[in-house]
Amino acid sequence: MIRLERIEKEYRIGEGSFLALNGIDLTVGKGEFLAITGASGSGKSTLLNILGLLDRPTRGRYVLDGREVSSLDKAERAHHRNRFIGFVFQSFNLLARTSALENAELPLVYSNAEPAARRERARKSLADVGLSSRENHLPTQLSGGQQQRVAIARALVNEPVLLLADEPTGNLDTRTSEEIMDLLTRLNRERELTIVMITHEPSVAAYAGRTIALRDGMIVA
Amino acid sequence: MIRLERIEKEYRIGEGSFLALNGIDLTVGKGEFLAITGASGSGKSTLLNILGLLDRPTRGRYVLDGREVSSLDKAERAHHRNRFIGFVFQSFNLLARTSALENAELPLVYSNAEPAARRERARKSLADVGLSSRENHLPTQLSGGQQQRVAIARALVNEPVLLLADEPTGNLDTRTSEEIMDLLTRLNRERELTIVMITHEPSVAAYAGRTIALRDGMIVA
Ligand SMILES: Nc1ncnc2c1ncn2[C@@H]1O[C@H](COP(=O)(O)OP(=O)(O)OP(=O)(O)O)[C@@H](O)[C@H]1O
Ligand SMILES: Nc1ncnc2c1ncn2[C@@H]1O[C@H](COP(=O)(O)OP(=O)(O)OP(=O)(O)O)[C@@H](O)[C@H]1O
Ligand SMILES: [Mg+2]
Ligand SMILES: [Mg+2]
Repeated sequence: MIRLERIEKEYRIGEGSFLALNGIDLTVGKGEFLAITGASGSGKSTLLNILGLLDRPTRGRYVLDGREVSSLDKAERAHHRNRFIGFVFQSFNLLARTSALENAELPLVYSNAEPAARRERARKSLADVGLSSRENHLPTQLSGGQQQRVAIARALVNEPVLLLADEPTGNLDTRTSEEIMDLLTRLNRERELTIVMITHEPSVAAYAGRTIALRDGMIVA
Repeated sequence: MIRLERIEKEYRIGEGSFLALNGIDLTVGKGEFLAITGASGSGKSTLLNILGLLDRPTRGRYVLDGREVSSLDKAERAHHRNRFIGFVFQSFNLLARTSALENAELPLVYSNAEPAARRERARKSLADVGLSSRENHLPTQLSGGQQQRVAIARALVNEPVLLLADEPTGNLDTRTSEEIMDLLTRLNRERELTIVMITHEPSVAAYAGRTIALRDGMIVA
């Protein structure tokens, strides 16, 4: 499903540069549930953004489902992102003037489904994360953990084959976190959803089949 | 220092309304370190926003340092917020086109200090949260946990007497969380900084002298 070979990411900043990823080799099989841990600033989000085709590596190869990603054109990358990958952002990235329900429905807008069917799927996705009573709230009318759950619902609504989740329980209490992790576990087992999840909480990483740790842009464990 | 009496907060939404806080009685003494826990959506941020003079209760009284807050005029509330209260927001609220250092310095802009002295204090505040090497980065050039720490540095730079922190370690790994909690503990003990901190992690709440739990807008423990 995923193969990263000697991936490096260098940011230009001012007159200098900073090497955020320093040679990552990683394989993720279909249906795997992988957790990524590591200190603040160690490169986790940078790695996830490359996996999600939101950013390009400076050096190295990324092979996704047998195809080298650097060979995909702009339209193909956008299509992959929309149809096959669900992404939960560390800072949610919800649309501000749009309700929870419309935010959740967004990935379906490009699909061929009827408006009524799309709305129903968005409803179901919000219900799965416990937010049926908050469908019409705008992001400013939602708590932090509710915004986070809308972001999760949006990432899952299009039934992606790969879910990339950046700290999906960072703003959730213990019980709500467990509900979300039970949902992800169920999707991983029943639908073979491949999951790569960043978390800094060991109890959350424990739901994954395997955990890797980043330090200074390298995998150390 | 803080006395809340029968505080209620009702939000208007669409044709109806939602009671987010349903009769809160709370006293916080000077120099206390209080943790607030509770499920996602239970009213924690709403309560903290009222404590921080960012929002007004619908009913009830808030007495801060002996003065009833509803009797303060707009200028007095702004002065209180800037001079006496430090606030760490759940979603950080950093200025996008402004460096980490300038973001940290912002509360001092209204003070009487010289520009050079202000810059030095902001530098120290960033150093205290481990971000000396990131002074010139914009928020988009910072990791999630680094943005969170800039928000903490900004809240502390003006040496407030009251710190209100909404999930200050939500995006931090265990070790960085401990460094931040050690910093807050030190300020609480050495400078008698009064702290009210929302957290969903029991290991973080353990640093506080007392913990209260919210459920459906009421204190239950
Ligand atoms: N402007 C608003 N209009 C309507 N409802 C609102 C508004 N702001 C918040 N709410 C609702 O009030 C409730 C409490 O929100 P609050 O942000 O205080 O929760 P919280 O305890 O901080 O949750 P979390 O742990 O998820 O951050 C939530 O159910 C939320 O949907
Ligand atoms: N656009 C950028 N320009 C320069 N440096 C950057 C940029 N984006 C990120 N960085 C730096 O790259 C490093 C890795 O960032 P990344 O967001 O991947 O960390 P992270 O492991 O997700 O951290 P956290 O746990 O705090 O979210 C950080 O030190 C950050 O300051
Ligand atoms: Mg990150
Ligand atoms: Mg909150």
